[in-house]
This record gives sequence, structure tokens and C-alpha cells, in this order.
Amino acid sequence: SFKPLIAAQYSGARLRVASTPPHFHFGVTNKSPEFLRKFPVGKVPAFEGDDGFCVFESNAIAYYVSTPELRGETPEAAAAILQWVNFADSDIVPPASTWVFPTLGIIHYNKQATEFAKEEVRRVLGVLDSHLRSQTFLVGERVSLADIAVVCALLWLYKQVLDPAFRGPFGNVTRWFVTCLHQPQFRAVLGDVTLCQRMAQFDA
Amino acid sequence: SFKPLIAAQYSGARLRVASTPPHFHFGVTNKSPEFLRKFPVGKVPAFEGDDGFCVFESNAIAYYVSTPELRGETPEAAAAILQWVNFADSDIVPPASTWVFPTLGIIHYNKQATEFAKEEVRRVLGVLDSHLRSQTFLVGERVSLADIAVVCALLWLYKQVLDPAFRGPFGNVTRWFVTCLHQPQFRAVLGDVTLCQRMAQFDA
Amino acid sequence: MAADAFKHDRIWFEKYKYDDAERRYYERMVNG
Repeated sequence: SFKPLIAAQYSGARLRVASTPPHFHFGVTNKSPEFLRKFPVGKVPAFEGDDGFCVFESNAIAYYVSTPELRGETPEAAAAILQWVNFADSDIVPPASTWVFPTLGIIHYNKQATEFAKEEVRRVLGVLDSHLRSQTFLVGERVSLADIAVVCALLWLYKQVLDPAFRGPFGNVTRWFVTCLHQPQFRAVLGDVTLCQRMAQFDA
Repeated sequence: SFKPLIAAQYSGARLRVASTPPHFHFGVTNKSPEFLRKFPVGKVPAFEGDDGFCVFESNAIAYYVSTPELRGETPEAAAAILQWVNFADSDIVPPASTWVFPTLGIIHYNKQATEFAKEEVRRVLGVLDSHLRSQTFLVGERVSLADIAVVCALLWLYKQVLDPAFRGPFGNVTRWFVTCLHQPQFRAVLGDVTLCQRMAQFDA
Repeated sequence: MAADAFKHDRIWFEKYKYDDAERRYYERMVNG
């Protein structure tokens, strides 16, 4: 999950990532007794600090490796950040996955579900576009966990299916998205991201 | 959503709830231009402070009306609380809805989905049971937003379908759940909750 | 990378169906 990695770029926390053999076998390591003792849910991403502190769930890990600025330094800012982080998980990730995964061959294509997901994505982009008309970033004047969460939730949409025609009405979102991608901390993790030019169709 | 209401019981924040006519017409008020100007997502629950601060998403509202203790006063505690709040949304709400909604006539019954959901609920209760073997509450020694979120996610399961046979192997969870229900702040919002004696079947 | 997202983060593809059903149920309840 990119969110903790981007957050750590801001805090300088040094994360050692174990995601491929021999350090980590997905489905094997995370089901081992040693892993389950620390992370009973048996899911990744999972974080273990040098001091032995263990936490799972990508938003919680991103929070832990963040700076106070990223977390929000007043109750209002922290609540607004939490609002957009939850919005990313509940309103963006499900339709984004439904639309994009069949184009990557990850799940089978379902026409009705895809059409519904496209409308959900349009609605979400509309909400973000009106909010970003008056904001440079989602909360306050600087990057926060809200921007990190929503950029990561939108990433595959912008890479795979949001072609210029579809994203045309949402110029504020695309401006904000590209601004975030150009932040060194995002680029260090996401690399060079090319926005979709031709809407990918499902990979039969 | 009960989470903000329970959190407010701990902080003493006075919430005026508008959820029925004439103050609030579900599907009408939350689609009105005035509502959408404040809450562009058009969803409830939505919170507006006396100072005009607006926030949507129930976890964000619960956070805002909470006390520092409920939020977690160290980065470790706050991260662990966020972990369980996310776990409730990502791992408990989906199988709980799939299993319980058909018993309330909210959605059609699907045997395969229900059987899968039952196994997911068993897995989740197993994770919580092993964690709560050594803990009174989910994070630290006192109630936090983690307990509020997970109790609310489990509520309908315990009311509708977790009969004594099903919940038998998860005694630590039931002890913790009943302890939370007996906290005056939970009781003030949830009232008297009777644990399921007979597993409800779907309501044809 | 997306496959990782799929493997790692639990995605509730059916969420919209349940949200929609819950909304309709609630509307029926509240608006009688």
C-alpha cells in the first residue's frame, strides 16, 4: 500500500519493506504463527516498529509514520482529514476497483456493475471538483493524509480509464491530482504517472 | 449513526439530532441545495457546529465530538484506535450486513453469500477474542473510539443472529461487548440491548 | 500494483447494493 510509504517520505521515517521472497511470501508469511502472533488478522500491509510496536490497516500505519502536519494539528483539521480518508475508502475505492480491475484482468467484467461504477466515479469527481474549486489541497494549505489517501484511491482511475473526455468536466481535481503527483514525496513512491489518454476496456 | 452520539456522551458535547420531519426529510433534505452547499456528498450523518464547522462521515464526526482520551493521546494509541475503526468498516460491516440485512427484510437473501459471511464473522470474532483475552478494552485501559466503532459494527449481529451456540467460542468478545453496553454512555444511546437467543432467519 | 491493492485491501464490491438497500429501507421506515 502506497499511503504509508508516501507519508514516511514526509516524516523521514525509514521503512524497510518486505513484500517479495525471500523476505515475504504473500499467503504464506502472513499466515505463519509468528506473523499471526503479531498481526492476528493475518492481513498486509502490517507494520512493526523497531520498538516492537505493531499495527495493521494501511490508514493506521500511514497515520503512525506521519508528521503532526499530515495528521492535522487541530480537531477541525484532523476531523476533516479523517472525513476524506473515510470518503476515499467508502466512496472511491469500491467503484474505482469495479471499473478498473476488469481492465487489468484481475476480476471478470460485469457490464451493469461497470456502468454503475462509472456514474459513481462521476459523482465522486463532482464532489471533489466543487471542493477543490476553492482549495489547493483537500484540508488546509498543505498536503495532509487526506490528499495522500484520495490520490492513492484515484491513482488507477487516472492511469487506466479517466481519459481526457471523461475527466474534462473535473479540471480542479486533475489540477490538484497532478500537483500532488509532482510533490517529491509522492514522486519518490509513485514514480512518473502518465494520465490515461485512451480509456482501457476490459481485458477479455 | 450511533458512533457520534456515544462519543458525545463522553465529551458532553450537546448534539441536536435532526432525523425526522419536519426538521429532516430523508432523501429530500439531504438533496436540497442548502444541504449540498455544506455537505456536497449529500449523505447523512452530517454535522454542523454552532461555529459553522461542517463535517460528514460518521467516523470523522465521532472523532470531532470526542475527548482526547477517546481519540488516543499518544501516536501509538491513536494509530491502534484508527486500526480498529478501519477494521470495523472493512472487515466487520460487510459480512455483518450480508448476514443480517436479509433477516430484517432490507435485502434479498442469498444462501451462498450468507454462508460466506457467517465464516467471515467467525474469523473476525476469533481475531477479537484472542486480542481481548489480555485486554479489557480494545486499546489501553479505557473506552476509546475503537470500542465505540467495533461495538456499533457488531450490534446487529449480537441482536439478530449471534445466538449462544454461535457466540459460545468467543467468550472474551461477548464479555467485552456486554461491558461496553453497560457503560452509561453506551446505554444512554443504545438503550437496553438483548443478546440474540435464537438466530433470526431471512425474512422472506 | 493494482493486483496488490486487490490482494491487500479488502474491497467491498457489493457496497453500493447494500448502501442502496439500506437507503430504501430507511426511506420506507422514516417516510412511512
